[in-house]
Parts: sequence; C-alpha cells; structure tokens
Amino acid sequence: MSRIYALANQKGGVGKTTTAVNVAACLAEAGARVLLVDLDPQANATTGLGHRPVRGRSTYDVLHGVPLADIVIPSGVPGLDLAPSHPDLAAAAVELPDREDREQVLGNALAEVDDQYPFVIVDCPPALGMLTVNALAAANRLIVPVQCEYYALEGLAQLLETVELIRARINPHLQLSGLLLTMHDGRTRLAQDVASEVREHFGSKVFDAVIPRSVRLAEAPSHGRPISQFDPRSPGADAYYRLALEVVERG
Amino acid sequence: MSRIYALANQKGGVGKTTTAVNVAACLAEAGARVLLVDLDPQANATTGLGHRPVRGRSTYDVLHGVPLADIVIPSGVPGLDLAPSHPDLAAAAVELPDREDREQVLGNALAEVDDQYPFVIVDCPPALGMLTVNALAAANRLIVPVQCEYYALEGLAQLLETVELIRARINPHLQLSGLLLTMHDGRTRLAQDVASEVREHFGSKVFDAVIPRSVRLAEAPSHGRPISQFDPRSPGADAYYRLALEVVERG
Ligand SMILES: Nc1ncnc2c1ncn2[C@@H]1O[C@H](COP(=O)(O)OP(=O)(O)OP(=O)(O)O)[C@@H](O)[C@H]1O
Ligand SMILES: Nc1ncnc2c1ncn2[C@@H]1O[C@H](COP(=O)(O)OP(=O)(O)OP(=O)(O)O)[C@@H](O)[C@H]1O
Ligand SMILES: [Mg+2]
Ligand SMILES: [Mg+2]
Repeated sequence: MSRIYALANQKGGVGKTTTAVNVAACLAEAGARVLLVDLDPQANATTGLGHRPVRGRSTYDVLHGVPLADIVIPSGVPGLDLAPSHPDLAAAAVELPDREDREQVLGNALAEVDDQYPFVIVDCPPALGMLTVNALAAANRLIVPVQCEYYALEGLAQLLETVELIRARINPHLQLSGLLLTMHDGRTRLAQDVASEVREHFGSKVFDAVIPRSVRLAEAPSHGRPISQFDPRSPGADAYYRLALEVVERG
Repeated sequence: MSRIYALANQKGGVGKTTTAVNVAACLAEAGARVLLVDLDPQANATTGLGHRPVRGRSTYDVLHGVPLADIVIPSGVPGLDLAPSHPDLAAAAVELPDREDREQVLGNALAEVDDQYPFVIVDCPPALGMLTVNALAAANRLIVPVQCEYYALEGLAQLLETVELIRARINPHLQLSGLLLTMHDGRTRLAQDVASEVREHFGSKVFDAVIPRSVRLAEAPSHGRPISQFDPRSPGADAYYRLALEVVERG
C-alpha cells in the first residue's frame, strides 16, 4: 500500500512545489522508489526537474482516462519518477464536475501503480478546487507547507475544515502528516512570531524540521535539479533531508 | 469612467495582494477616491487592512445580486473604501458557471458605482478561474505582479494568452497597464537574471518602478495597515509611491 502524500495549501507561494520536489528527491536518494505527481496546471514541479510539459502525455490525460503508467517518465533523479503536468489541466476545474466519480479520478489512476511506488507525492495548485479535492481524495497523508508570514496563517483554518469535510465524506484514510514551516528567516521577528503561533496552535502536528529561507532553494529549479543535486551541502538541502527522515518516521 | 485595475497572476505568492493594497492606499493618499475590491476567497486584502470577513456583507453577496454599495466599508485609509471578501467566495467557482451572464457579474456591479470612484483596484486569487475571469471582464486595465524568481516566469505566457482570449471574446477594453517586478533582492543573481529576462521579453510593458524584497512590506498586514501608514519612509513605501505615480502617468 503506497503512502500517498498531498502537498496542499490554497495560499499561494508557500513552498508546496519546492517541498514536493525536494522531499520526493530526498526519499529517492535514500533508496525508496518514489512517484511525484504534478497536479498543478502551472507545471512547476515538472519544469523544476528540467522537463517541458507535453500535450497528450500529462496528468490532464490521466484525468481523462489515459493510464498513469503511460505518461510517467524518469525524473532525472535515480529512483524518482515523474507524472508531468500541462497547462491543459486548468480545464479540469470545469470539465470534471460533470462526472459521477469526479473526486475519485486520480485515486483510481493511482491504484493501478500502487505496488510499484511505496511513496507517491502529489503537488497541488493554490486553490481548494477540483484538482486539490482529487488529490485529497486519493491521498492517505497530507503535508501543509506554511510560509512564516502573516497572510499564511489566515487560510489554515479554512484548509483544515476542508480536509475534515473530505475525510468525513470522501476519504476516511486521509491523515495530517504535519504542518511544515517554510521560508523561515531567523533574522526577522515576523518569522519567529508566526512560527511560535503555529506551534502554539498545532503543537506536535508541526514538523520539527523547519525550512530556512535560502536563495539556493529558489535557484535550483532554474537548473532543473532538486536541492540534493544542485547544492547538497546548503542549509536548504539539510532541512529537506531532515524533513524526509521525519516524514518517514511519522509513518 | 472609472479606471478599473485587475491584479492578476495565477502563480501564487507573487505580490498581488500586497500590490493591490499599497497602490490603492498610495492613490488615496494622493487625494483620489479609490475602491479596493477583494475578489479572493482568502480575503487577504480585507485582513491586510485590519478587517474581518463578515458572511452576508462581502463580494460573495455582490456576485449573488446584493448591490456593491451595500457591502462597501471605509478601509481605515482616508479616501480608500473596501469591498471585503469572505471564504464563501470559494463556492463562486462552481456556482457561477450555471448563469448566462457568469463573466459579467462583477462588471455589472461595478457599473453602479462608476461615478463615485475614479480608481478601482481588484485583487484576484491565484488561479485563472471564474473569479479572475470576472475581474478581467470588468477591468479596463491589468497589472501583473511578477516575482523575481524562476517559477514566476513560467506562467506568464499562459496568463497573457488568457488575457488575449478575454479581450477578443468578452472585454475589448482590457489593456495591459504593465508587468511589475516584485520581491526583487538586488543581492541575488537570480533576481537580476529574472528581471533582465522580463525586461528583454516585455520592454516598455515593464514598470520602471521595482518593488524590493523588504520585510516591512510583509509585516505591515499583521498591523492591518498599508506600508504608507506602517512605515512610510521604508524602501517598500518609496517603491509603491513611485509605482502609483507611474500607474497614473500610463493612463
Ligand atoms: N525555503 C525557501 N527559501 C527561498 N525561496 C524559496 C523557498 N521555498 C520556495 N522558495 C521560492 O519561493 C517561490 C514560491 O515557492 P513555490 O513555488 O514552491 O510555492 P508554491 O506554494 O508551490 O506556489 P504556488 O502556490 O504558485 O503553487 C518559488 O520561487 C520558490 O523557488
Ligand atoms: N516586496 C516584498 N518584500 C517582502 N515580502 C513581500 C513583498 N511583497 C509581498 N510580500 C509577502 O510575500 C507573501 C506573498 O505576497 P502576497 O500575499 O501579496 O502575494 P499574492 O500574489 O497576493 O499571493 P496569493 O497568490 O496567495 O494571492 C506575503 O506574505 C507578503 O506579505
Ligand atoms: Mg506550486
Ligand atoms: Mg493574494
């Protein structure tokens, strides 16, 4: 039974893609077989690993019946495969609602590769729409990146309410793996205040690993590489190795 | 005839809300009467000015027939009124598609206040869905914040394609006011590279004003104030005053 992690948060720019790509790469480097599913029409996880979106060979097609195995490609990181996205996916938000099984399409597709990948990581767009609902319906674990800034706190309650609804109506197996503090700039009071507020509210649900703000993390995707390949000794790489370990330990 | 500016970019976290709030406040401080419309279910522009979303008194209700004038409140900044948002707005993405006039709902609502506000600023969510389409259909100008980072470049072509479609099919008056470089950290090569790539591609369509990465801009919303009130002598405030001037000059 795969562990399927959804990376979700409707707040934009909080580090969903950066976390999806780097946790997936760290797990693969540790020897696991991992599938990274890009479910965002922006296709940032796809381009962040150096690939171009190809019409007809993306998660858009999987949502329209093409078997997942037909579109999966090697990512360039040993042990890590990629299900790339394409901007056509933006149409899914209006195309899917007419189907009976609209929330389960991704879950059904992932069931076919269940025995091949112990770990599946799904990157979501910044919205609580049909794509993110599909990811939450298919996943059995959820990682919520929380940027250490004021606006990022606002949407958490709404997100966790949506998760409860999904758990109650569609997917009882969905568990919160943890909240991840990202872009933490230790020099600013703002980051310290937000981090302590999140820990106060959510306690042990917050990962111990904290991702520092580090320009090397922002540079890595322009080279099509995860941080573990682009700059393995940087603070960003350390933090994502630690996070990958903690994710595995949390079960 | 109001100048209606939409702040749009499907990439998340690029500075749409920060720009909407601060340009609106700078224009108001210069003596103009300004309306800031929060069309994002996250309601960040609303909370960033110190207000709480109220069910029944938000842009959600305007999209369901309540007159805009009924929900507009003073923002706390002289000359600036606010049409607050509420998380209920997230349902608009599925509720609106069944209406004949689904793209024009906001435009029709804004027509009623056309003579009261020479400037209207609309903050959009990070998606090219029904809410952003409504904003682009209602607006006659568009400001596109572009974060000086790699992923932010990726989505620009898709966004500008959507704008062309809207202009051709729904709103011939929609003009691009400009692309705004945001969170520019002059110390990093990444920011310099992205900025020069954007200027190479888009030339005079890029505002001269560049918004620096500045923690004071991220702190201001936690005090419910625009930068012009929170720290008027900071680099962030300077940049937004300059931008407001350039926006007016561009006509
Ligand atoms: N820890 C970090 N330090 C510095 N920059 C970071 C860090 N994490 C992410 N970034 C950069 O910040 C920007 C936003 O991150 P990212 O795109 O991963 O967020 P996202 O939540 O996936 O965004 P979206 O909501 O658009 O999908 C990107 O340019 C990314 O390279
Ligand atoms: N120039 C800047 N310097 C530093 N921080 C900034 C700057 N502009 C915005 N921020 C901060 O970066 C984060 C993202 O900005 P903002 O929320 O305005 O982006 P957005 O595009 O509206 O996001 P979303 O896609 O979620 O609507 C916020 O925490 C904001 O306070
Ligand atoms: Mg992303
Ligand atoms: Mg915003």
